[in-house]
Amino acid sequence: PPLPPHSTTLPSHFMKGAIIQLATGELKRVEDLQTQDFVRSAEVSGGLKIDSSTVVDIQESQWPGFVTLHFVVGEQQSKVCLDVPPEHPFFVYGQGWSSCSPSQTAQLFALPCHRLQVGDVCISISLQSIS
Amino acid sequence: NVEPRSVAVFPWHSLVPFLAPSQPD
Repeated sequence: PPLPPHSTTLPSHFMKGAIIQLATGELKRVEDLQTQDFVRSAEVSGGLKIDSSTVVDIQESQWPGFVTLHFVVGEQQSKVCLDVPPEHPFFVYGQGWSSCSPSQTAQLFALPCHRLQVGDVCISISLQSIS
Repeated sequence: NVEPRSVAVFPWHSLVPFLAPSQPD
């Protein structure tokens, strides 16, 4: 069987007010980040690229208290599953922070979130392929 | 006296998942 997700506690970088350093050196609060901040950071960081990861299914996880998110990732449309706690925020293109349980995200991190839904396109990163 | 508090700064890439697509056939 697959290993359980590593932790039920998320790092505090999702806490409202957390200071985030972009690849350009600019500092922003997590709640102020915009799509362009991620896109620009990936452009200047080298080695990393931003992928569009579309949520195609959201299910209860086999691990209690987790949800399983199914994505299709990047140009290759690769299928990737991720077990996360429902309060885990994802950054959706053109929308901003979104989670399966915006109320839990607000409770734990005070971070305003939309509800993550099937069809949402999230920002993810992968290694830039060398061709 | 109030001691200055250190502020944690997190890198941008820690906020988004690393989803490595499987290699194409």
